[in-house]
Amino acid sequence: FPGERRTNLTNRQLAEEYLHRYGYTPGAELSEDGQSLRRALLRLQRRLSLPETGELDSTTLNAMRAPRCGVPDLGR
Amino acid sequence: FQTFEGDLKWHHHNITYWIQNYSEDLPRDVVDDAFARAFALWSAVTPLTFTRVYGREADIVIQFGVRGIQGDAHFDDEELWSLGKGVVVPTYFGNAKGAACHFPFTFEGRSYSACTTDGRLYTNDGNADGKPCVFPFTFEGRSYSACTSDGRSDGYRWCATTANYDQDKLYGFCPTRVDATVTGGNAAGELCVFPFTFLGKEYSACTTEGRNDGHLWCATTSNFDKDKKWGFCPDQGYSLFLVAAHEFGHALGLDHSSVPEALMYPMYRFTEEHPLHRDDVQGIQHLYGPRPEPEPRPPTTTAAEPQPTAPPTVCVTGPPTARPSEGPTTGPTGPPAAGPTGPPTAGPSAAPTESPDPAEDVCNVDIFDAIAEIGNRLHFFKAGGCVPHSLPQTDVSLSPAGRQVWVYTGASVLGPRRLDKLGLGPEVAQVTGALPRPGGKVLLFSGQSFWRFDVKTQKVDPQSVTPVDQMFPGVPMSTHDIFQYQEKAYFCQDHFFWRVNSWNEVNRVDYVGYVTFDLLKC
Repeated sequence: FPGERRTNLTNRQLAEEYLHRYGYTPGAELSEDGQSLRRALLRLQRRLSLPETGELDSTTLNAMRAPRCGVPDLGR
Repeated sequence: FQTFEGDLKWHHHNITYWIQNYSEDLPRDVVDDAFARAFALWSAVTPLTFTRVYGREADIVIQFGVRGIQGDAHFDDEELWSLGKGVVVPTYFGNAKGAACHFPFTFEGRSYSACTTDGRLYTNDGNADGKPCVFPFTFEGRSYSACTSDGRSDGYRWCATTANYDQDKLYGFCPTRVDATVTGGNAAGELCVFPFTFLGKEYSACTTEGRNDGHLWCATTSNFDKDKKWGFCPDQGYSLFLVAAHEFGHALGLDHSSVPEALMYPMYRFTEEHPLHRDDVQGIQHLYGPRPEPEPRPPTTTAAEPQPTAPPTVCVTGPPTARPSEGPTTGPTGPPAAGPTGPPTAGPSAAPTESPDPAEDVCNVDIFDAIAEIGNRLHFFKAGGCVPHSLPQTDVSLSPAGRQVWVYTGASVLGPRRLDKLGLGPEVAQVTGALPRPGGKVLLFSGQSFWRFDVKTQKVDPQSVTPVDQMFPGVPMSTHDIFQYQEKAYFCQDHFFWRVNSWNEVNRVDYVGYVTFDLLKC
């Protein structure tokens, strides 16, 4: 599995890295306005059948920390 | 379910795969077995078949990712010795090419001074070092089966023999995951690679019973109460079988699923249940359709179908007397009856269809280790401890029950004769199979070796004893049935068989499958 999650990331850094790595955001950085993060989180939550809150809640964070396949969820 | 954009699927059904390299963490036969079972999941619900090959022409190439290579090593599917997690240093003893070890060198505080003949590295304090201990293993005539930390102050643990911790423990170091409290002299802490035996007890399962910290214990199946205090189960481990089945789903054209219980859901989820969810089956059949129905089966016989177990071997040297996959079969057939004194006509099920009544003499249930047609005569080999009533009895004082062979000539039965008469010494406990060879020779197998048997003299050449893996690389060492069918050799272990094909005198495993599905077409 692609290693254990590096623990020194903040939740937001963890989320940005995860959303980029698995195809939910085109660029690595999300704009500061929070809208792009919200949209990307909604896409992730829908794809993984998680509660669609658009928030970086504990359910979503736990899912981001769970061991998973390295193949992206979106994109070619 | 989701498939990949575009028409990303195979347009032929006989898919081939190549295992390009292995991981340090698991024995090769465990890896081979996990991959064979992972492919079998998908072939069971589609028209796809999966054949293992050994080269780049394969459709699917499986490679264990490697990190931190030192030097310019090139992997040519040779084993590399690990010097600690994730960093490999190639040795020059026939393993990976590239930067050889320049002794002495120090790595992670250990100085290495030499290679041994089996590729292990020696540290300068005379202990072998390098690979984690995968139990059980034998080194320099000693069998190692557990780890211990006693006798050390630096926290490392040693692979130890069960016999004597004092002088034998200095060998390698153990893959410590979590140091468990050692109670009652048990070893502790390393992964349980099932099944294994320790201090005479067979360990084969994990349990969380009796623990409140959620850790699993390696336990014997017989008595969880007093035996479970041994080592740790791979509770943080991952099932290579499940991971491979998921990744093979991608290799067949499936993308991730949104159904949390599906195998193709992106997150890893351990399950003892059948891994394919309805969603996975709908996805793969959307790409390839369902598995074609087998030919209509003849009405099942009234007798209860014997449990599909590995049948005793039938090795046919002349024109095959029975072709299980041709013509209507009426279910399993026993060896040809040979009149009143002939071998039993029991079906080929190696296990009795009903457990024999303990009161009844179990000799009525005929269990043979191997049945081989040698020189147009069927040889029935039996190591068991009793002589079936249906076979000619002998003066028990002459030939103690066990290690016997009956020869059926079509009209009568000769025997039993002891294996010693064939030139097989007492070290040969049983014959597990036979492969015909040109020139009136037959290879007789027992455990991890085979002998060359001369049909004319009815004797083996005692000098011909050869390790199985020397001539048949890639088959498991502990096969219990070996036979030849349609010019290919089959090595059976549990539910699986390894098919060996010969190209220009070189034997290669070209298929691994299920005895029931792929061979007996059950």
